[in-house]
Amino acid sequence: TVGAVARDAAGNLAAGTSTGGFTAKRPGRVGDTPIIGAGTFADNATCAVSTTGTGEIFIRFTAASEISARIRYASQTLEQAASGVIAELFSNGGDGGLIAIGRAGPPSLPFNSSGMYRGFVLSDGVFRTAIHRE
Amino acid sequence: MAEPSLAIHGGAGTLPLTGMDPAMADAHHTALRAALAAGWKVLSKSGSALDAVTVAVMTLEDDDLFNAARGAVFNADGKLEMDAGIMSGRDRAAGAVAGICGPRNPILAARAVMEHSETVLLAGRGAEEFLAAQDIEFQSFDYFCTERRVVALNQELARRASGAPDTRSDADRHG
Repeated sequence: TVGAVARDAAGNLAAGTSTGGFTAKRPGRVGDTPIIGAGTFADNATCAVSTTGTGEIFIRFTAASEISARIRYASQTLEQAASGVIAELFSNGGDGGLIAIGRAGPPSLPFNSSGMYRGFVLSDGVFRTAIHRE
Repeated sequence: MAEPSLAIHGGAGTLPLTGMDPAMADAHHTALRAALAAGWKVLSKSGSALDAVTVAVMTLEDDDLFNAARGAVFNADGKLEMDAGIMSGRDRAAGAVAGICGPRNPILAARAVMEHSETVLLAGRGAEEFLAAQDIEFQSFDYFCTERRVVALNQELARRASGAPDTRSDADRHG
């Protein structure tokens, strides 16, 4: 699975996710990637999210829109909401990670698996990438 | 005026730290930076977040290092099924495709559903018929059929047939 989230100069947010699923999956099985609110979500008022991992758990917990809800209704920061959802998924058998970006500030890139191919760039234009827990 | 920013992921199916030689790690960092560069080129010229996300994901889809499009994994029947979703925070417009194979860039397929259909999610043959009428590049099965993914499929099918426990790494499970 691959994904991106972005905030533009006008303050608009967007999210995109694309996947092949997992190796030797049951024919016809669809994970969270195309399920809006689970693997892909964007709302200017809160955040944009793209996820990767055990799709069934991310669907059942509507992971992406859950982050938005915690920001909107529990006044959590992006980092609190994103990390909290990843931790809760892990305790329910969901491993993987996500990237999220809010109305302002840096993105959040939490994961509970052994690693996540990831990167981000801020308004300084510097490209930062990582794979494991570096 | 907001501060533009972009984040990307290439999936949680990373090779274990011990199993990744420096050349492999460098290849992944280079591929991630290429996707950041593609998206940042849009944002740094005051382009839209939607366009930045689209080109960043397309760059990752085109790279067979990652499990999407060209690097997609096989299902248990040895076939390729791809899924994609895209969403605009400005108006909550959204588009998604599931269970398709053919478009070189499934993220463009999802965007076509968002921009040129009355639906949010289109799946299977109906989705492929709709997309065939859109201005989207299709590729043959061979384009998506990478040796590394064929090997991973055969290893997993052999394991299942043997009844051996599932000790696969994140890379093998998540593709």
